[in-house]
Parts: sequence; C-alpha cells; structure tokens
Amino acid sequence: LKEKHKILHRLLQNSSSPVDL
Amino acid sequence: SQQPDTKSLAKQMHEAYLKHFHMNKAKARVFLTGKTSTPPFVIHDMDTLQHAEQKLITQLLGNMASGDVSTLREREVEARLFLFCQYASVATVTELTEFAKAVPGFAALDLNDQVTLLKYGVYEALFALLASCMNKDGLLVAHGGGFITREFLKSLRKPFSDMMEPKFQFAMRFNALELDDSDLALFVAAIICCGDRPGLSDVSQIERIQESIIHVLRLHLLSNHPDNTLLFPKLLQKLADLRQLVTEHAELVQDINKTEDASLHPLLQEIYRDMY
Repeated sequence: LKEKHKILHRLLQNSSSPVDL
Repeated sequence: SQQPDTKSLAKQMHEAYLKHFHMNKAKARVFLTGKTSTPPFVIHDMDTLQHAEQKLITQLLGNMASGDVSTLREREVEARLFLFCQYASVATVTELTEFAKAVPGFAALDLNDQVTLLKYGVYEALFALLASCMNKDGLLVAHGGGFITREFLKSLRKPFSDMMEPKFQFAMRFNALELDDSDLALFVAAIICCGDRPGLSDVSQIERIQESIIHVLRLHLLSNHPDNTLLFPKLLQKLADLRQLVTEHAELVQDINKTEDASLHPLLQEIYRDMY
C-alpha cells in the first residue's frame, strides 16, 4: 500500500509538506 | 482514551473544518448571493473563459509548475478545464488530509488504514463540499474569483460535458437539506472514518471512531435543526448517493485518461488506481 500511495503517505506523515505540484 | 462529549467533538470538528478548508459554505454563499464588493467573474463561453484565464491564472494555478502553464495555453479548452479541476481536487485532498488528522483517533490508526480511508473517502467528501460552491446555475471557482455556468460546462464536447452535471444534480438535492458548516464538518468526518472501505486492517477501531462521530452528528442535527427531525436519516442516505457518484466519476476519469491526451496528477493516480 505504501509503495502505491507515496504522496498520500507523505501528506499523512508531514503536515508542513505541500503536495509537489 | 477519553471520549469527548457531544458538544466538544462537534465544536472541535467545526474548528478544524474552518481552519483547514479555504472555502466554506458561509463564505461561498456570500459570493453566490452577490453580497461581495467584487462579484465573481462569470465564465459562460469560450471568450469569457479565455478572459478569466488571464485574470485568474495565478489564483487557479498558483502552485502549478511554470512549464505546465506554458504548455497549457496550447491545449484545447476541455483539456485545460480538466487540468484546472485536477489542481482544485489536489488542493482539496491536501486540505481533507489535514482535516482527517484532526478527527480524534484518526492519527493513531495504522498508517495503511489512514491511507485507505483517505483513498476511498476524499472524493466523496470533495463532492459533498463542492455542493457548497454550487447553485442551480453554476459553480464558484478560484477562491470566489470566478463562477462557471452549468450550461457552459454542459456545452463542452463529450466526454467532458458529462463530468459536472451529475455533481450539480447531487448538489441541488444535498443543498436542499440546508446544512451549515458545523453540520458539514461532522458529515465529512463521518465520510472519512468509514469502517467498510476495502482492505482495512483494524475495522473495529475505525467503527468505534465512526460510531462516535455518527452519534454526535445525530445529536448535533437535532439541536441545530430542531424543526427537521428527519434530517439525520436523509443525510445518511446521502452517503450512499456519494458513493455512487464517486464510482461513476472514477469510471469517467479513467475513460478520459485512456482515450484523451490528458495526463492525471500523480496524487489523483494514486487515489483512482485499483479503487473500484
């Protein structure tokens, strides 16, 4: 699941990290 | 862990909702009812869309890579609008993620379960929130700077013309319930904390969170809408409508992705992949 959802994982783990648009 | 009482959970969710979503129903209604000093720019045909793109591009695409902006100008109008929708969706998914973390118990869940809840919940929540920005004639965009008419969206070529009309139809039924932002905050929390998403590991823990939110939602609706005792069951029915709306939306997006020259944002690819 982690491999397939890297951005969702990142968003969940790091509140200050914006999505890399 | 200590179970927060009804009023404090409702208040906590309402505050998190106002903190994390840049647009809310109260703000949107000010724009939609013409009570602002600068009314939204109305996009109703190709000319007004082009004009709006000049005017609103920084607001619409503030976070967009500059390379994307330059290639965007050469693309057809449907592809450009599809891209705008995607960027708005990505921004809302980001907001929803922060909101989810504020739901008591969510952040303590297994990380894979958090991912699953977001994967299946964000589009249902997004379409529930989108209704706040809609009236029967159109949709508020770009933080209230623009208003795209429903007729213009319907006039696009297929399959893009099929994208928004089902959302308007849902929004009209949903808006008839006259929820306010405090109700919507709990409703969105209930959408996200849903124990029957595929592949969850700790179903019982998620069901406990869900039950507590649903319980508070029922009591909150009774006190906030004392004249409408059927509001709670009507709202639960909307959960099923939203699931159907997302299923059809995911099919349409995957169809567009296959048949059109329209790339999908990596975050949205993650969400749609193996969804239903």
